[in-house]
Formats: sequence, structure tokens, C-alpha cells
Amino acid sequence: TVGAVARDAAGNLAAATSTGGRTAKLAGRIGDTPILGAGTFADNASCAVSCTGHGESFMRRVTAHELSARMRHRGEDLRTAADQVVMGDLAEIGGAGGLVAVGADGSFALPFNCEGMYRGHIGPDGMAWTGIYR
Amino acid sequence: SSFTLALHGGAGTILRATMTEAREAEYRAGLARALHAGYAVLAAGGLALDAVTASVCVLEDEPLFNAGRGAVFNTAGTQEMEASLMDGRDWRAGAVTMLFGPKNPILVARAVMERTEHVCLSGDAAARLAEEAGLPFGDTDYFFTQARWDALAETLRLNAEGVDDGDESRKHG
Repeated sequence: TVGAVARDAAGNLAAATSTGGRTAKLAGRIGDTPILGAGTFADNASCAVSCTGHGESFMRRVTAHELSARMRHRGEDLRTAADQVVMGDLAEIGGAGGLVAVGADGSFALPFNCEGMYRGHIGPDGMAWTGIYR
Repeated sequence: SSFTLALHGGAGTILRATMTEAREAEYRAGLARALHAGYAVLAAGGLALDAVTASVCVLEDEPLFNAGRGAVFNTAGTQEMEASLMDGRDWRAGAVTMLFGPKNPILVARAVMERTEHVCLSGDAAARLAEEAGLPFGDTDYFFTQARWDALAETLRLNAEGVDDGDESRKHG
């Protein structure tokens, strides 16, 4: 699964996710990627989110929307909310994976609860940062 | 007024024990290409929606990543792709599932958002919309990668033996 989140200069947010699914999934199985609020979500008032990992877990915990809801209703900042949904909610049901998220304030979070996650970030300086492990 | 973009790229084995410097460099280069594609949109004052679309297209075109060209195989030995995108300005969204054929599923999801009253389309309906939108298609050779085919065979073998080697990355591609 691949995905991107962005905040543009006008402050608008967007998220996009695309996947081939899981190796040896049952034909006909639908994962979290096309399920808005599970694998993908964007709302200018809070954040944009794109998820990757064990899709069934992201669907059951409605991870992308939950992150936004924690920010809007509990006033949590992006990183606090992102860590909770990945290291708490997902891990609680054995869901492996992670997400990338950007906040309305331009902050970003790249949490994951497995061995590694291919991830990257770029800002106005144009310096492309990439990471794999912790 | 600053902008920012972040991305992830599920690519296959990530276990340190099996990672090589050459492979790591390939992955990082693919991620960097995708970052710069989105950056070019944002640096020119473009929309976040266009930036994430551009970045994901680059990742779908790179067979290293589990999307588009590098999609994994299901138990039937076929590929079913999924994609979605969402605009934070007005909560518009598009999604596709059970898709095979269009090279960039994210562009089909965007066509659902921009050319229909729906949010999600599946299978043949999504493929027909892609044709109407003039989006490029690939054939089975275009989408075939030996590494994904081998991962399918390995996973089916382990499943048949009831063994779970815990290699989540092989499952997720």
C-alpha cells in the first residue's frame, strides 16, 4: 500500500491511498484503502491521513477518522492522536501497520507499530527525507 | 503559508535480516521521486489534492511498491487494486475497489469523485469509467513482477502447512 498526505500553501489538506491489497488475500476481499475513515481521510479542520498495514484492523478501528475525531473532540495535537490510534487502538487488536498524517497547522506524524515503514517527508526547503526503520 | 507533504510506500520485505544496501537505495530513490513529484505541485502554489495525486501516481508506476504496477497477487493468482482520495476542503472523495487494468487506480478514484455523483465504484464499472476518462491501461505483463508472484507461492505454501512466519511485510507487499 502507498499513500500521501499534503497541506498546500493555502492551508488545504488532502489524502490519497492506493494498494494491491494483501498477498494471497481471498479474491473479492476489500481492505481499508477504499474505505473512507478507515484507510483514508481528510478534513481541513483537523488532518489528512493515509494508512498502511493489516487492513481489517484499520477498518474495525476506523483509524483515519478516529485520528481526526481525537483532534476535533479531545483537542489532542496531531502526534498525540496519531500515536494513540497506531500504538494503542490498533496494537490492542493486534493490527500491524502505520500511517502518515499532516495537520491543519502543517505538523506531520509518521507512526508505525511494526518493524519498519517506508516513509518520507518534504517541505518548502525541498529536502526529501526518507526512512525505513526507526 | 508553508506547505508540507508526507508519504508511505509498502514495498515488500522490510525485515532487516533480508534488506540489502542496494535494495534499500532503490526504495529510498523511489520514495524521493514521489516526494519531489508532490513537491513540484506545492512549490508552484498548487493544491494539496493535486500533490497527493501526483505522488501516488509515481508510487503506482514503480513496481517496487505494492500498488498499481507492483500490486500483489490474491489466492486466485490475479490482482485486485484499490484506491481512494479525499479533499479536506469539502469532504469530497472518490474510491475504487476490485479494479484491474488502469495503470493508476488513484486517477480512477479521482474520476469517481469528479465525474460521478458516487464515492465508490468497483470492478468493471470502475474500469469502464477509466476508459471513458481516457486513462491509460496495462495488461497482465505490465502488472506482473516475479517478486510478487514468488511471495504468493510462498504464502500459499505456508498457509497450506498452517505456518505463520510473522513476516507481515511479505503479506502486505
